[in-house]
Amino acid sequence: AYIEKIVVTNFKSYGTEKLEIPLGEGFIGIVGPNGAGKSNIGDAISFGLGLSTSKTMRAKNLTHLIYSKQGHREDFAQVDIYFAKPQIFGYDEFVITRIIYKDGKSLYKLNGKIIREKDLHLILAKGGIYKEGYNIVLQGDIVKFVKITPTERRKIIEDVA
Amino acid sequence: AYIEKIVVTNFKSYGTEKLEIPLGEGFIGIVGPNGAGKSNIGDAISFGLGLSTSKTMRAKNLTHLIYSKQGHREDFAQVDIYFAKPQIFGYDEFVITRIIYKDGKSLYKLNGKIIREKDLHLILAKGGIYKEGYNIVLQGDIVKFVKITPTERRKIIEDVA
Amino acid sequence: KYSAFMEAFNNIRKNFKQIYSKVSYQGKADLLLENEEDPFSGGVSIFVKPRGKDVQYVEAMSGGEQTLAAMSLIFAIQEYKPSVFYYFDEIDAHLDEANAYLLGQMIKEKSDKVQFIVVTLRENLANFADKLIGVTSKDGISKTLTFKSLKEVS
Amino acid sequence: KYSAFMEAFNNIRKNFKQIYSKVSYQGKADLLLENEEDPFSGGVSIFVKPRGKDVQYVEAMSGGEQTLAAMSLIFAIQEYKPSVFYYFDEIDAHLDEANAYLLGQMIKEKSDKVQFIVVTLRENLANFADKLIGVTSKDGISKTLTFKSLKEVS
Ligand SMILES: Nc1ncnc2c1ncn2[C@@H]1O[C@H](COP(=O)(O)OP(=O)(O)OP(=O)(O)O)[C@@H](O)[C@H]1O
Ligand SMILES: Nc1ncnc2c1ncn2[C@@H]1O[C@H](COP(=O)(O)OP(=O)(O)OP(=O)(O)O)[C@@H](O)[C@H]1O
Ligand SMILES: [Mg+2]
Ligand SMILES: [Mg+2]
Repeated sequence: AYIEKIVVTNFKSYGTEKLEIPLGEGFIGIVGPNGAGKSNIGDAISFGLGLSTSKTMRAKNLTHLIYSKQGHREDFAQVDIYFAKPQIFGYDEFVITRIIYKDGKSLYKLNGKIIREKDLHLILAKGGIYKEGYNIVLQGDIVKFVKITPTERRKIIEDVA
Repeated sequence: AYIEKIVVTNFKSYGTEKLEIPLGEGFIGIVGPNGAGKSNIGDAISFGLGLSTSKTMRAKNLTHLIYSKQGHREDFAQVDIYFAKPQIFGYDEFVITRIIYKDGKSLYKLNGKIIREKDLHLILAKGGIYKEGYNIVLQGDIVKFVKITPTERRKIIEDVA
Repeated sequence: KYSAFMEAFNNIRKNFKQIYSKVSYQGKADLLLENEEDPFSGGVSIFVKPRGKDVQYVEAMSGGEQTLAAMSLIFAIQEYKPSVFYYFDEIDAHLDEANAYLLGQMIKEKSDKVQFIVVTLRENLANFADKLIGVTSKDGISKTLTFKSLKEVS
Repeated sequence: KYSAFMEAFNNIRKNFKQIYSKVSYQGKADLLLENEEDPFSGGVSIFVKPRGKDVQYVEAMSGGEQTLAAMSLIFAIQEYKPSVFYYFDEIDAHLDEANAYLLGQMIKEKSDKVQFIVVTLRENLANFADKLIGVTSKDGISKTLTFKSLKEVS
């Protein structure tokens, strides 16, 4: 399985038009100038799959992920993550949607049908995707793996086991 | 004034032979592979002038700055910092020496004569050099200037005033 | 629980030693249980010995050396229990050109089975990608465009 | 004490606005007193508005944007009360090629009066240096060699 594309609406710097961000199989490089919106793609993945906190997505709270211009914040932000060849999750189609509303409410959908976060996480685990997992390394974080305490490192291995 | 050269003996990765590291006027670039010893030059400056703690020089304590090979640590480490055109400090010659001994004792010399750290710092202040000053930015630290609290930022400006 | 942990630990440890040796040109690294009889009463420590050097405290290592050790551990876990995708954001920030190249090569090798989404500012790492997503912004609005290699752009 | 602080603050603030505007191609930045009547009962906040964007929380800014703001503040202080030397270690880690070039240019301009010792892994920043100290290590022992430009080495 792999992420084929991400569709974002009102998410961080990606403006108000529904925008398709292609990804695809293999080694995908994300390049561009400082401040362009590269790390925001990682935030879209983390947000969409419910893998992190607003702090790690550099937002004061989840509503700060909603596109805002000159003090005007949109009513909601939506991210749709499309997985190709998703049989490992037990599905032939696998689209995860998450919406955050201006009032702070948030919901998830799997293939268009509402799902609870913890049930989504049980399914994602089949693809080796976990909350606080080790497949997502945010900007500046790489060295943490060697700087954590021995006990924290043991816990990482326990989680994997 | 500028640092003309640094002479190191048994300091960090610079081995047991007395070694002269040339610097000089203007814009000096320090280049080389990972792990070569580039940042250790910054540590030599910080150590020699007494501007930081052992933690910021990545040593468990000052004696870890002494060159060590296969468990054998030398008896002392010495750094000599030569300033050219040092009239701003009130001197025609300006060589700062600092020695750290294996037992943890440390001393400073100015032009070969023992000096106390706080007296040295009063002289260095004439050249805009302060402990915890803003002229030394260690690896990974650049973003701290914008991430500190407003109160800490005010204190920085107070120090400069 | 003990046997599940030990199986994971032994596999990850074996991978870690082998991967680190490769990226550090015969350097050595290891993972050790602080308490061998009762692993859960202690942690897992990491030992790194870059080529030609002594074993070092991880805190004393250079930024680039720490990155190589960290990447080796991530790949060690990945070889034991892969995730379907990995997202790395500027993990090459403190790597010299040669190590950035080596990392690009390693990711390329592993990407036949696993998806790697890698944000980088380094041309020599971007050159290993199967395709590139270029991100730009105008008046605060981001957009993307897709191309095969950086040569198309410059 | 109040007047010494206000003189420093006003000068540094003026420098900061001007330098940031230059490195960000007409972006805006400012330093503000949290408490204008009694500066010492509040802190100094930093506001940054990159070109084409809104004013942002510093935490929401990208790594490269934060580096530009931080460098602008360091140079703002430097223009008010210079130190005789500056030591910068991999401050370009999160800068794209264009911003690394701009930073190299800026350091070069200021280096006629002030010494800048700059550790960098980036060729396009090293190219601005007056001379280069190459550091290498063999069997764990470092040594240096001096050259004028990277072209001498490759
Ligand atoms: N809710 C939002 N609305 C509008 N813009 C936002 C929002 N949240 C973040 N941004 C903008 O996104 C930009 C940061 O994008 P991002 O961190 O993805 O950049 P980047 O390409 O990774 O840059 P760098 O190479 O410097 O790391 C910031 O300029 C920020 O103002
Ligand atoms: N007391 C010591 N004795 C011997 N070697 C030491 C000592 N202290 C540190 N070192 C070695 O110095 C090396 C680190 O050097 P340094 O941090 O200067 O590298 P660097 O050139 O800045 O690398 P990078 O580009 O990765 O930041 C480490 O390999 C460490 O083992
Ligand atoms: Mg980024
Ligand atoms: Mg370094």
